[in-house]
Formats: sequence, C-alpha cells, structure tokens
Amino acid sequence: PVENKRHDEL
Amino acid sequence: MNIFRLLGDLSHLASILILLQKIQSTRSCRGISFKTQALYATVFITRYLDLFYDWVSLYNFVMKIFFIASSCYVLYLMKYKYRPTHDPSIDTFRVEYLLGPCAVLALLFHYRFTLPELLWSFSIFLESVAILPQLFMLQRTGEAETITTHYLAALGAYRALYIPNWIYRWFTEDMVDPIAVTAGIVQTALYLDFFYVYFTKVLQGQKFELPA
Repeated sequence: PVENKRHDEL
Repeated sequence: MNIFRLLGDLSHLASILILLQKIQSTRSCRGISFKTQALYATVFITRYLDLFYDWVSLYNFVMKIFFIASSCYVLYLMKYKYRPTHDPSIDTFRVEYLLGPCAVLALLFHYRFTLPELLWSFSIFLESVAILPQLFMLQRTGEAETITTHYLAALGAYRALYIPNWIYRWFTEDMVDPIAVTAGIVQTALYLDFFYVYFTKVLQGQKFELPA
C-alpha cells in the first residue's frame, strides 16, 4: 500500500 | 534486494567510474554535457534527503552518499579543473523545458503532499529526462569517444535492469511503484536509439558515428 511504502530503491 | 536491482546499481556505479576514468585519462570533459551532469546532481540531492531521517540499510546509505558525492565531484571537475575542455556552445539544451514540466508533474503525481515526497517525485521525473542534454549534444556532434559511449551504455543498462526488478518485486513482494515504473520506462526508452548504434557499431569495434 502506498501509505506504508518506503523508497528503498536508489 | 534482487539480482536485477543489484546488477542495475552496480551498472550505475560502473557508469560513474567510467565517466571519472574518461575525464581523468583524457584530462578533458569533451563530449560530456555539463547540463546533464548538473541535472543528475539535482536528482540525487532532491531524492536522497531521506538520508537525514530514514534508515534503509548500510548498502542504501553508502550508495546514496556515493552518488551525491560523485555527481558533485564531476561538476567540480567540469566547472573548475577541466573547465577549458568544456565547450558550452554545443551544450545548448534548454533545461528549463525539463525542470518546469517535472515540477508540475511532481505536483500532480506524488504519494504524499509533503516536501520530501514532492521532491522525491520531482527527482524521479527529472532523472527520466536528465540524459536528454547529453543525447542532444551527441546528436549535434554526430560522434562520441568510445569511452563516453561505454559510460552511456552502463547508465542505460542500469535503467533497463530496473524494469525486470520491478516485475520481480511485483510478483514476489506484491509491490508496485507506479511513479517510478512509468518514469523508468520512459527513461529506458530514451536510450533505445543510442543502444542501437552502440550494439551495431561500438561493440563491433567501430567508432560511434551517427548517420549524417
């Protein structure tokens, strides 16, 4: 879900 | 982390090392677009603000620091150390035409209406088109040093490898990031022309030359 998404990519 | 993303990141890392190698070995930044490099520095600085408040992993942290530091270092080399070798008269792409629309897109498409998230979106859109001044310059001069084409190929490979990474994550983690995926596909598509010439000429041992 968008709400919990973390930007873990570079 | 999956193999596609790891190879993509390593390819990105390699592209920067090739670029630095090109500048140091030829003692020149001829053929490199300062505008594209400045856009990349902007991309990294606006995207990696989360360095200050969000811990992902040591890998993630080190890579972010490296990308910010190396992009600033390249700008320094181009602007000061090898300044006379940079010819602004062929680096004429109007970056306003990229910055403005990317800012508008970030206002329209983002995950949260907060400053870091807006800047993150902006950086994703900007990265997708940041190579345009460089490709425009290539188009104008019609040729490139072989090492410069290796730099561009490694950069393009990094983007291309992120696509199977997203497909893999969609299946294994049920994760989809529509903003990054859309921008990433656009970004990869911009390299298709370049890749065609790279595979048919440079990898066959010929010089990178565009048909007149």
